Amino acid sequence: MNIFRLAGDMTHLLSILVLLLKIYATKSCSGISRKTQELYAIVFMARYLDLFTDFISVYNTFMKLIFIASSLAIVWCMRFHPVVRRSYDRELDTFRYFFLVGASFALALVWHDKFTLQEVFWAFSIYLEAVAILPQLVLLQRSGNVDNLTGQYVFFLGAYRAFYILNWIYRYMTEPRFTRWIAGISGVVQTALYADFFYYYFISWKNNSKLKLPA
Amino acid sequence: DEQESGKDEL
Repeated sequence: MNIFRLAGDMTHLLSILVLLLKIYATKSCSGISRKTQELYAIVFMARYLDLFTDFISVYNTFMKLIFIASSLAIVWCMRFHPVVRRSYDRELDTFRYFFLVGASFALALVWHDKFTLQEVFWAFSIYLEAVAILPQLVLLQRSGNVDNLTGQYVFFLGAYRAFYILNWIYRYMTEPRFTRWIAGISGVVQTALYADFFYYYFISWKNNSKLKLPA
Repeated sequence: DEQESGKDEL
């Protein structure tokens, strides 16, 4: 564990806490893409198949449980909670994410570390996570003004993978034979997708103005 | 080897 990876995990956890706060405090999920939340639930379930077979550390197991439980809880809230579900932007959250799932799985069948069920699903989860934010970014562009908590949620979610890129660079330089090409390249693509969001987020922070993404 | 291909990250 290095400082970059810890910062990445804490930033990821923070993004989830901010989203839970937004939904709990405002009893609303307006501006949140349910499709992105569902993709993340798939990402975590596909990635943590080793949850009960490979014990790495208490921290590792604890965080995996947190990520799986929180993503499923958020999807449940957005689908079934009597108050929260009413504020879902159904007509704006129309990204056909089936293609993202299909393409990621097809790529995982071709490019993986080892051709085992666990490794193929791990690669699948890496590719899917790289594009999972797309429905959310599309929704932000369509829904015009973005409330602060939603903006912070997306910002921390994008920032966590940037910390992981620093972590991979650090490990590549300090650990012999360390390579994570699949996660590394996907992580760069994932973080690059946030580029324009980060730009408008920085502008809104500098001008102390409302975050607005051009349609 | 396990560590090498092992997935120790989240």
